[in-house]
Amino acid sequence: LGRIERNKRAALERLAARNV
Amino acid sequence: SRPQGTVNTAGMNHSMVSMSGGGTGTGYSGASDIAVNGLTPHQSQVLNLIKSCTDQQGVSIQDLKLRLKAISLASIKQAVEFLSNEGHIYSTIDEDHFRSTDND
Repeated sequence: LGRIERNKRAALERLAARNV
Repeated sequence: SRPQGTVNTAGMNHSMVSMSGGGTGTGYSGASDIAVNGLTPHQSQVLNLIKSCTDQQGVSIQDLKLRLKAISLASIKQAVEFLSNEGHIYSTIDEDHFRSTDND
């Protein structure tokens, strides 16, 4: 489950980076 | 020496001369490169499917393929990779399962 959280966080960061 | 070719010309009843010319009128012309809100139709279809799944482990590539019969597996994988790079989705239990970041 740690893996999922990690991937999710990484994805959200990518998304945030896109939206800046 | 009997004359051939004059025997059976009468009784040929073509009742089933059907013109089944593949008329699947879906209206979809296969224009998969037109971007809508930055995504191709394939990508947004894949994203919508992943979004609609509330499962903790997400949607598998196989699931996507089953539900998006019109899209090839290669295109699905391509779309998934793009969406993942963009941060719209992320892989869960393994590299074949994906969830959306947008739905919570």
